[in-house]
Amino acid sequence: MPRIIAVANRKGGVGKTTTTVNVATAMAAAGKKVLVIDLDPQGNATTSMGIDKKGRMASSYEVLLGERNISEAIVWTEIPNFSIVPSSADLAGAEVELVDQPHREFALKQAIEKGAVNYDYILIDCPPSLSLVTINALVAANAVIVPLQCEFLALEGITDLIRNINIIKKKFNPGLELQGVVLTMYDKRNNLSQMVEDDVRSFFGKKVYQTVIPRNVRISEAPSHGKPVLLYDFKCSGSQAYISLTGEVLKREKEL
Amino acid sequence: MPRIIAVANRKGGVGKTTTTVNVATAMAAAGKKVLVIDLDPQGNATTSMGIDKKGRMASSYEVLLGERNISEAIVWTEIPNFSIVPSSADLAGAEVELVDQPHREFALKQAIEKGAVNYDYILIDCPPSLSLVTINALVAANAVIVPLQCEFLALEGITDLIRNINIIKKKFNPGLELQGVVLTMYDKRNNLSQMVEDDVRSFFGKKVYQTVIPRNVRISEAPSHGKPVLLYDFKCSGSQAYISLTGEVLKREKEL
Ligand SMILES: Nc1ncnc2c1ncn2[C@@H]1O[C@H](COP(=O)(O)OP(=O)(O)OP(=O)(O)O)[C@@H](O)[C@H]1O
Ligand SMILES: Nc1ncnc2c1ncn2[C@@H]1O[C@H](COP(=O)(O)OP(=O)(O)OP(=O)(O)O)[C@@H](O)[C@H]1O
Ligand SMILES: [Mg+2]
Ligand SMILES: [Mg+2]
Repeated sequence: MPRIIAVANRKGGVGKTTTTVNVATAMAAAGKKVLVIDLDPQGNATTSMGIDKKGRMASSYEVLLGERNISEAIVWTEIPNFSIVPSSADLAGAEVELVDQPHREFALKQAIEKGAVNYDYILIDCPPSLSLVTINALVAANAVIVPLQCEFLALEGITDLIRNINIIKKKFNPGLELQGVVLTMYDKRNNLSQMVEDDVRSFFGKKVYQTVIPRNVRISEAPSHGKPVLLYDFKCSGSQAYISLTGEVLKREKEL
Repeated sequence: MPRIIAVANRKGGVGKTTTTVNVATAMAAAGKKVLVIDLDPQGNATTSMGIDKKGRMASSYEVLLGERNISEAIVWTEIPNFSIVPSSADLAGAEVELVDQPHREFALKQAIEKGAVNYDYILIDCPPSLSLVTINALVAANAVIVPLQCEFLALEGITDLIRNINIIKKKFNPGLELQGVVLTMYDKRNNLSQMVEDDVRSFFGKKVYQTVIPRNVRISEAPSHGKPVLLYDFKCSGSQAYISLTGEVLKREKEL
């Protein structure tokens, strides 16, 4: 069975998609067989990999509702060892449709077990909410990576998120672990970033990765070229940080 | 009846809360009686105004579910003419609880009509989703302001959002208008911002406000002081931009 990692945070725009896509790319480059599941109706992970969302027979929506086997939705990317289950706009309706289903929290876990077992890692990009869609990702996952933007408002929701992860662990998924918290969009020009880093490290201790992702315009340019920043500009500070982060993620995987 | 403006965009971290809080503050300073409704379970608007979320008898959650009259949830802020309905973490559960209610899309509209009619303006801060909670805001609203971050990924979801606004207009709220699109976090140091601005103005034309909100660290520092940036640092570029934006918003209100 693959190791399944959810990348989650209810706060919006903190780097969930960017982290999912670039950690997956670095893992694939390290020879791991990786599948990304795009669970966000916006489909930013799908677009970031240059995959078209329209005209697909199956997306993460049909997989979540059990209408299609996950193997029918999997698409190759231009990167060896890296496949993706694209999202679709229909996913916005999944919440209301899942509510009345028995075992609604286990829909994704069951779908993965039925048809996506030949991977080393599965990374799940979550939408900015704690809805049933995100709950499905947390129930299916072995570990969670939480991107945390170096902003005051981003700090606010983090204890709520950790509490919810623990509720899911107790009720549905005893094996779920917080693998780590990664600081993103760190801007060395302003004191706020340093303040947030100090706060987060004193609160979460070793759970915080040593690697901090800097604010780097090459990262935000990359999606318009349909490529992860690791392919768009390998030498930039953003790419180097994601390579270093992936090293830490893989090291923690061995220790867990 | 007050004019009701929803501030919405499914994309996360684009400046919805920052726009809500600062436009409301500038309106209050211009002598308008303003109520902000925080519909985001994260409660960033509530915190940005220095209001404590815990220990409240009533929040936007109880109001939405019809358990409390909105007048019981309204709290004064330190700014004259500016009141707020705080959010609470319980709001995360509102989606599932609203699903089976008759007229579930009209819950907020009915709550406002029952107890919040003595305002000039009501601004609603929406969460980063198109869930029933956001739909309630769009059904109750006369107009929508869409903050659009100057990033490629933020462009991607905008046509989806406009399509959804038109669906709500047709099915539930014929009076709903897109008041305008405001470009946020514009960074003159990188070309991406200029590219996004050119794209957005050619696509949306006059709907885009002339005022562009610059990326400005004073804006992200203000919430840690429990104040809108207009009070935290009146002279900074962020505050001046929000004052100018509010002028445009009020001018468009007269013309609608
Ligand atoms: N380190 C960085 N430096 C500069 N820009 C970044 C960085 N990380 C992400 N971005 C940009 O910031 C925006 C938000 O990032 P991203 O979309 O990955 O966040 P998210 O948490 O997935 O958002 P959402 O909550 O909408 O799903 C994107 O436009 C992205 O390109
Ligand atoms: N013009 C700006 N310049 C610098 N920082 C900004 C600006 N506007 C907002 N911010 C900061 O960026 C972050 C995101 O803004 P905000 O929380 O207002 O967005 P949002 O769309 O409400 O997010 P969410 O989708 O999570 O509700 C916050 O930390 C905020 O302080
Ligand atoms: Mg995302
Ligand atoms: Mg917000």
